[in-house]
Amino acid sequence: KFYSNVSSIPPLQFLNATQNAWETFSKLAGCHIGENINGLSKLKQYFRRFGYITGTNNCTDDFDDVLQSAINTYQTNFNLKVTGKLDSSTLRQIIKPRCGNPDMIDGVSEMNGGRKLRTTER
Amino acid sequence: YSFFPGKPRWPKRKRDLTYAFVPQNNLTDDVKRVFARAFTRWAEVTPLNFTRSESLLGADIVIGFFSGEHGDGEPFDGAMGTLAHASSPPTGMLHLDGDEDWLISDGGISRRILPVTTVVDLESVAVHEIGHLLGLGHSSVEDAIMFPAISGGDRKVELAKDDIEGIQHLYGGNPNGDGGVSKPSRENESTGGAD
Repeated sequence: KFYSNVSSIPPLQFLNATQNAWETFSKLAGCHIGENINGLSKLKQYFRRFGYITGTNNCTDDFDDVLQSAINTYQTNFNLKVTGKLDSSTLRQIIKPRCGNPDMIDGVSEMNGGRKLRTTER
Repeated sequence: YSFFPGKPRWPKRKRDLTYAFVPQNNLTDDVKRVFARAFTRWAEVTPLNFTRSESLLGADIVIGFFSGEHGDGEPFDGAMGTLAHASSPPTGMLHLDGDEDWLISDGGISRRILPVTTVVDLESVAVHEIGHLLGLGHSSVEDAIMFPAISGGDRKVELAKDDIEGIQHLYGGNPNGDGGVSKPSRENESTGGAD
């Protein structure tokens, strides 16, 4: 649908502001390495989708070092405090609508000053 | 700013690029004007020119709205989530998610046009995706057009210093312009120079 101006947008659209498949990641707040939480596999798929995890192995619900490394790189790319954890500021950024092009290609990121970062799923 | 691997760009003989819309979308002139304005923003700071073609045949850039799986292996995911994607040069494919609610703004540069909402400003996304079509990757600079994310209700259409430096690294500046450093706003033009 196209709306030609702000006043033509039905009020329902404002109420539906959280309608987003990635909103489910919010429940992962506070997860840390070593945990097995339902939903982490979907988050790994998200990171794979945008180039933060490479490799072809199945994504599991384990918060492993692969996921932690992906989070570290993501936090670096988005100027967030690098904690390796799913803190609230990181999750707020993750669930935002975004471009479908990956941030990293072949495991290499040129975001944030061309720092080369690599994450490989084992 | 960043580039695609290998830093692909449009070849030197291709400074006048044509773009066409997928006819099945039956886009209105208002929607097409949004893209014209978006192209103009990049044309102002580069030697590139963009002209709309009525035919897909021979067009350098093809723009279309699609839902779900649409043949390129990168399915869209419904409202919000991923909004659009674009290819690196010289492929010229710009796909937007047909399941989004798009706002066709008639200009203005305000950063937040709406409170929290699921409506996405089309011009903001178009300017970003054209950056990809020209060879830019994502940027970590939050004010840059090439920053990967945008909140529903936000509007960001003006190229930042980071965007201009990146694109001019690939193509150089506009020989008829001022380099884009202090360009005046052209928000209120009806079609921009690209059309």
